[in-house]
Amino acid sequence: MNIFRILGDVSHLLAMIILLVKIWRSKSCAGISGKSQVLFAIVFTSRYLDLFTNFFSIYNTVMKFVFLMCAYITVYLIYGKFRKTFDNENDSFRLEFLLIPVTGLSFLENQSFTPLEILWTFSIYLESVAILPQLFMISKTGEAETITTHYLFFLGLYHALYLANWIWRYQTENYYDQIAVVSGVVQTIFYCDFFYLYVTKVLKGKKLSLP
Amino acid sequence: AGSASGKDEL
Repeated sequence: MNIFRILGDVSHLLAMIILLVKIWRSKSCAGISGKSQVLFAIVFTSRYLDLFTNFFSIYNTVMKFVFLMCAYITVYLIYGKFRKTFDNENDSFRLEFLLIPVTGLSFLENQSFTPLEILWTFSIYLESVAILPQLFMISKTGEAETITTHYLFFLGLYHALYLANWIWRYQTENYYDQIAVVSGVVQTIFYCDFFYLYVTKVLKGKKLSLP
Repeated sequence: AGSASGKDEL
């Protein structure tokens, strides 16, 4: 395991913790897309089914378990405990526009036509677009709380670090996974516009608001 | 490329 991979996982974990702490402390999930969080819960569930079939390392098992827990607790806080603060009106992205193409593609383009492999592929494709309802919500309301932008920053950083990890692994182990790499590039591109706004506005102490 | 049993990444 290389430094990019570890830092990528830490960024990913940090993003999820930032979101949980934000919701918990403010007792509100205003500005958070419940749909994106449901998609992430589906992503982890369909990807980590190998918890039951393969053992890689203690690290791998523990992290998968923690990621699953974070995702489910977040969904519970949004649709359960703090549902009164949930901005249903602006969380209006049509999920079928993501789920139908992603499902179709995972059946067409995978490494082997087996249930676990198709579900893994589905989770990779879905992860690359799962943030779109959140970005759509921000573009619709025209603003995001600073803490929400920190969440998005660390989530985007995780994707960028994983790209570096794959370049490293390709150079040192000659390993690459085409499905993961292509999806990883796609999702990192989605964050570029946001990264620009984050650096030019949020880091200079301004709130992220769109003209 | 990794197979189903070689996916150690998260």
